[in-house]
Amino acid sequence: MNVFRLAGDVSHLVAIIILLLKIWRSRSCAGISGKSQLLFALVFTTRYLDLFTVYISAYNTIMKVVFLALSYATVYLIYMRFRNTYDSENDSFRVEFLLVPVIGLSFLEHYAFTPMEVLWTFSIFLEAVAIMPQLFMITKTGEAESITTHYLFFLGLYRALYIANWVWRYHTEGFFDQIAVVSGVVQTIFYCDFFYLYVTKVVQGRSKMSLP
Amino acid sequence: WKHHVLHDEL
Repeated sequence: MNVFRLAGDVSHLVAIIILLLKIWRSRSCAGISGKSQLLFALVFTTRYLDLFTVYISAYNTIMKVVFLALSYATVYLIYMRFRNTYDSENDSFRVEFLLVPVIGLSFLEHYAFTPMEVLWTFSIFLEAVAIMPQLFMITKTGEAESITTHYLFFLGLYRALYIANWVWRYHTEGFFDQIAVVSGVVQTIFYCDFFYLYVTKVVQGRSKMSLP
Repeated sequence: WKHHVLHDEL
């Protein structure tokens, strides 16, 4: 555990809580892609199957359970509790275009050909692209509420901090997880364009982010 | 490459 990793996990948690609170307080999931949230729930489910097989630390176990619970709570709020506010019309990204290549890639590239390892690899690849339905929705409607952009900011910050964590771990322990690093870098690149818009529009005090 | 089947990150 290093400071980058801890800060990364905390930003990830903050992002998820921001989204959950936004939906709960406004009693609405307008502008939120239910598909992205379903994909994130699938990411956590397939990655954290090792909760039943290996014990790493209390921190690790607690965080996994919290991420799973919060992601399912978010999906529940969007698709059940506040489904009348869900904008399915604009959440029209074709998820199969992500799932099919990701399933194919996880069969091609993995550390071991076992169900757990292939599912772990699937979760790593899927996480890299899971935000795309949300970014697509923002592009389609041409705007995002500032609270939604704060959510995306913390999610992107988490990815950037994980890269710093890998650089740190490479130098201090010689740790290098090829699959996680390559897809982590790809994932972070998706946020770069958004980061630019966030800094230039939202931070400068506008309540909504409109696309140029 | 060093292979890691123990995944200690989230």
